[in-house]
Amino acid sequence: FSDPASNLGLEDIIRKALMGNMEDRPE
Amino acid sequence: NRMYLVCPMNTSPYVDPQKSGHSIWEDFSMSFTPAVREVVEFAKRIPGFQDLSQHDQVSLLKAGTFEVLVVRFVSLFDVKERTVTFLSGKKYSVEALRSMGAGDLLNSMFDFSEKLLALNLSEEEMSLFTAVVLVSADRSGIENVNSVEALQETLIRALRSLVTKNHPNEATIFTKLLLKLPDLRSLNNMHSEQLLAFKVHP
Repeated sequence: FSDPASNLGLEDIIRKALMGNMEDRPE
Repeated sequence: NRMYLVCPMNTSPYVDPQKSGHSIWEDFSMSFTPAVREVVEFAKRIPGFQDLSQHDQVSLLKAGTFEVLVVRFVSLFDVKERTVTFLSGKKYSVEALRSMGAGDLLNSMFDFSEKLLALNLSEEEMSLFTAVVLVSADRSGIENVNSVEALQETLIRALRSLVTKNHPNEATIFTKLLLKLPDLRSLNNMHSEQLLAFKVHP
């Protein structure tokens, strides 16, 4: 549990919220 | 056997002792998720944010969401009444929250809220300041530091211009605002420590 953001599931929420804009974007 | 969750991103600080740790965590997550989504929507509206790589957008949001929420929800901390308003709208006194285990972080949140509100910023200034908080090139895991730095500098210039225009007789406001950035980092670190403790011992 060294990463508080992952700890909260924050990354998952953020990625899902951004996804609409990111589907066609390259990394 | 923690019985309270003193974060105002809950509907209430009281935790049902019948619920499992997992269930408590799920409820907490459901409670703060809309606020996190709002931060993402806010980020998308920052000119230039969506031109950053996907990796860097996620990294900035992961690192900065708590700080953005602190700024956005500064009014939940009523300095005069010494109360904190939770998401349900119900207010809890500092003394009550302290008896539930709230400590230094609560005091620091009040200090921060008091100082930020004292600057009497407009909605536009607060919004631009929030963008500056989010777009920080020194967050961990940033791949394209130059791009984030360029956007950060543009936002800081815009904030300085707006604050100088709106407060021509208060030359120190812009400096005071920039000095809030390390304060927010400090709050973020304190909050992370509490989160870690909670997750390990829910």
